Amino acid sequence: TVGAVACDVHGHVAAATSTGGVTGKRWGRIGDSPLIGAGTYADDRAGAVSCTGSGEFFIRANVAHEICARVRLAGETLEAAVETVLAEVTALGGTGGIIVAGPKGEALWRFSTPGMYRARLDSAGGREVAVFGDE
Amino acid sequence: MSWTLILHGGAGQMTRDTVSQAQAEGARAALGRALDAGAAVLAADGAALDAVEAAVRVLEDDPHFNSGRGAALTHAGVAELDAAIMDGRNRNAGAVAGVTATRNPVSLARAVMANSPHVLLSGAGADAFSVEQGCEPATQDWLVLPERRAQLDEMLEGGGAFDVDMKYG
Repeated sequence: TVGAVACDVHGHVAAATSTGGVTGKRWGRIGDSPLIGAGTYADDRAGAVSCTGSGEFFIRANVAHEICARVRLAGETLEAAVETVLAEVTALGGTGGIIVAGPKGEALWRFSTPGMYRARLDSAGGREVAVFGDE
Repeated sequence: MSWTLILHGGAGQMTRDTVSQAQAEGARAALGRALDAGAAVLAADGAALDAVEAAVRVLEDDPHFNSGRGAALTHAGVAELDAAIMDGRNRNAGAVAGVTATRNPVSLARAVMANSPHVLLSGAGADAFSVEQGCEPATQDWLVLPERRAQLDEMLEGGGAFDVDMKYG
């Protein structure tokens, strides 16, 4: 699974996710990536979210929309919302990662696996590319 | 006003013991190219929507990631691809599931958003929509890599049990 989230100079956010699913999937199994609100969501009032991981758990926790709803309705920061919702996925038995871009320039990732292919870049010149959890 | 771009290429049991140096370096290079593609849009005051599509297209084309070319295979050995895109300005969204003949599923998802009254199209219908929309086609020969075929064979030899954590890349 791959994904991107961005905030542009106009303060608008967007999210995109693309995947092959899991090796050996059968019976038309679909994970969270194409499900709006589960693996992919974007709302200028909160942020843009793209997820990767054990899709069944990200669907059940409705991760991408839940993060945006916590920001919009409960006034949480994106960071707090991401950490809370990822902990819910973990409590259900799932693992994975989340990337988020906020309309105020917030940019963060969290993951509960040993590693995640990840990268970030911003207009101030900050650039980071990483693979392993300890980077 | 500033801009930000963040990418992922999948999360999982990736440690220095399980990911080869070559795989890690190849993935890092592709992530860098995807950053550059998205940044080219954002630095020109372009839309976040165009930036995320541009970045994901780079990663779909790169064989190091489980998407597009290099995707994980179904039990039957087919690359069945899913993608979604969403615009925070108006919460417009497009998605496809189970498509088998489009080079960049993220661009097909965008076509669903822009040129259909629907949000999610799946399977043969989504493949037909892709042809109608003139999305760049891809054969299974393009999408399926030998390494992915080998991973599937390894799983099937081991009984083929569906394991939600059995995730390659």
